[in-house]
Amino acid sequence: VLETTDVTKTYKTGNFDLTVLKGITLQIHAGEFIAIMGPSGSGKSTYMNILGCLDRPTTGKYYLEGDDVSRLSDDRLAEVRNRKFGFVFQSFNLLPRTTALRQVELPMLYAGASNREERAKWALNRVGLSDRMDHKPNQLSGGQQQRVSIARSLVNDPVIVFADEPTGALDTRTSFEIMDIFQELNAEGKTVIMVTHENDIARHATRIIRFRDGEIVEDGPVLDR
Amino acid sequence: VLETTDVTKTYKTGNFDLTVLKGITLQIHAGEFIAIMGPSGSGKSTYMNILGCLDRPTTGKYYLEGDDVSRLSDDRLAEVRNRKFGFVFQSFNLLPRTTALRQVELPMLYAGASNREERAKWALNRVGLSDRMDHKPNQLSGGQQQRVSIARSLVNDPVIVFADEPTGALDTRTSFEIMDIFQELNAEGKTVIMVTHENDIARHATRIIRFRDGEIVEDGPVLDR
Ligand SMILES: Nc1ncnc2c1ncn2[C@@H]1O[C@H](COP(=O)(O)OP(=O)(O)OP(=O)(O)O)[C@@H](O)[C@H]1O
Ligand SMILES: Nc1ncnc2c1ncn2[C@@H]1O[C@H](COP(=O)(O)OP(=O)(O)OP(=O)(O)O)[C@@H](O)[C@H]1O
Ligand SMILES: [Mg+2]
Ligand SMILES: [Mg+2]
Repeated sequence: VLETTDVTKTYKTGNFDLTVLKGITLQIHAGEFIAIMGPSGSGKSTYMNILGCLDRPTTGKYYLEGDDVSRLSDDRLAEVRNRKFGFVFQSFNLLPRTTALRQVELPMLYAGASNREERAKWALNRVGLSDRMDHKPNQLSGGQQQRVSIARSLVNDPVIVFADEPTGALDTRTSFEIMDIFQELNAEGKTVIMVTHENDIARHATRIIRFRDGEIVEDGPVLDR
Repeated sequence: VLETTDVTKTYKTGNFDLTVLKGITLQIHAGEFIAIMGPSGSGKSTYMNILGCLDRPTTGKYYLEGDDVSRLSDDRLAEVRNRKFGFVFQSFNLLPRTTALRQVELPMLYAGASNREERAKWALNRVGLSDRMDHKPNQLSGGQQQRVSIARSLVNDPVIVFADEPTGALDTRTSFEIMDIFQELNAEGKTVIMVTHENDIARHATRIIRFRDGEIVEDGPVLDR
């Protein structure tokens, strides 16, 4: 389980402090499929990055499977991220001169996994990109780049997938195909934490949490999926 | 008016040629608000880039206000882009270590315009970013970066705005505010050519053109806007 207690995040910008998260207290249990929604600038990515151990809160506590994250060493944190988490970043974060196949192999390289090429091909096929494996990012459409990012998040068989706007660049049909993948992962017991602006997409989750101005204003189950 | 006659685009990738546009013949008249839709990878951005003189077709003709674009010098093309066109790129294309205010001032610098700071502030205010002018891209949310890109497309008072997925990173309310801006521009006589995956967004246009596998499969007015 992931639990944050009164997490705040403040950025220092020039003359003043900008408090972006204003006391987030939340529990996410294993096996949930969470959709985080809210206006642009409301703190979703900031909070997601904290949950994914890519950033630290300014104040407050974050417990990951009972461990206080602030007490974990950087090595331990990197290990958790590499072995347990899969990330789909809002900006995709692909390497500029790297083929789709290599992009997807990369997390496995860090994790020392075997069968890297086979698994990368499987993941790319799963997101409909079998015919684009040798393309570099500047040879891929926007939606194709996004899907490479999604494939990359899947290959280490993560316990938790963090997906920040995973369908923003996708047409409706491809978006729903990606949601099928996430629902399959969730049916296998994996936890999926997704940020989305699209109601149709959020409805694939089991629980919706709404942010506004750095606070949670709504938290409840998805009805009528 | 913009007119393409049997435009194709072929990329050479390793062992074979990938034909992405397979003969696009299309007229776009001044004052139209076009929404281009279609599945991921169907050639929308490729075609948009040709219309915006950022790329050239492999074969076929492109007439811009009666002039054969292939006969225009590079200087002339750059002048047309800088003075007449505004671009919202699918990947935003912001400069990494540059404030929002500077990003938006930049096209005016190239065009030799006056009152750059004032106009940039106006454009940023118009997209709801008055309070983020001094933020660099890594200090902006995804949707805020997109809006900086939109503000930048407006400041040279373009005759034609090319907007490639301008609302993909925006929440619904902010998306509709951006559509209000584009409708205002259109009401002033400007031409807007937008790629979008979202039906709600496309309905703000006056005409929808659908791509599939590099061809136009549908072209008609928006009814019941
Ligand atoms: N430089 C390139 N080299 C090789 N193939 C390319 C190149 N640029 C694009 N492609 C391919 O051309 C096709 C069309 O790309 P394009 O970016 O026009 O699609 P799109 O319709 O904008 O898709 P999306 O909705 O995902 O943004 C894609 O299949 C892509 O892989
Ligand atoms: N490094 C930073 N320095 C200063 N301000 C920042 C920084 N990162 C984010 N912000 C600000 O914090 C706020 C929250 O950003 P965040 O990326 O969490 O928003 P978001 O909810 O993901 O929005 P979007 O839907 O547009 O992606 C924004 O107003 C943004 O300008
Ligand atoms: Mg975000
Ligand atoms: Mg595109």
